[in-house]
Amino acid sequence: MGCYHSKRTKETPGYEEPTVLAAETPFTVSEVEALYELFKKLSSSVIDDGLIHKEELQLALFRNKNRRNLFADRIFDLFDVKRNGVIEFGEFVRSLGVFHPNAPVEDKIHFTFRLYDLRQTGFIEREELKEMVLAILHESDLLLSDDVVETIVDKTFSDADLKGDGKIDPEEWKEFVSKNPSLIKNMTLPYLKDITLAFPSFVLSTEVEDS
Amino acid sequence: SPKSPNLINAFQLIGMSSCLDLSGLFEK
Repeated sequence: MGCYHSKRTKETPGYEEPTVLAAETPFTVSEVEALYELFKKLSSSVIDDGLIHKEELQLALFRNKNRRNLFADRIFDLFDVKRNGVIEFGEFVRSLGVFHPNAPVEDKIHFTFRLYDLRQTGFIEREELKEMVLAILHESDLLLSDDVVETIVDKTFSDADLKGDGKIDPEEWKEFVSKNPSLIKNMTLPYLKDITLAFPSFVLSTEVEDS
Repeated sequence: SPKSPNLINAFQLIGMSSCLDLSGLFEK
């Protein structure tokens, strides 16, 4: 009962039991099973090996597997907890759990800190902030003079760097986000509450894709 | 005052990146 895909899942590298993942995340067992449907779709879109490769994340985000982007790289790196170049099912569910509407705000703040700490020094540094600003301007085809960019970066950095030591630490980041809650808006995906409707894993899939 | 009174927060600007909106993962 309820084991119709157990044979297939046993063969999937990195597969973890939904009951285990549900116990560690805000998801129910049914939601984890629904996420497995999404995971299968994403992890077979370029290389059908049951693992999400960077190209597959890029394809899902941009509809283009070759389009690279600083932020997509950082998202991939944070999801790839084992740092082995692929996202396994357990990593996918645990990472998406942070984006659940019921996930602790602390977890969302921590995730964004790690996202913006590009060089993983334990601090968000001014150069990293400028690099990210330049990346979003490039991505958006927005043109701002270097003077304007410098002014924006300086102002934001001085607002966040309460200790004035030239770097933003996790404590300062938490304080800054509490004053600017919109900074973690992207960290909540309402879709995750309806994931069983979008991917009804309880309906036996025919595995036949429309093209 | 010569200073710009309402500069956009750099992190808000960064948050506008489409890559940081993972809702694309759920699109059919």
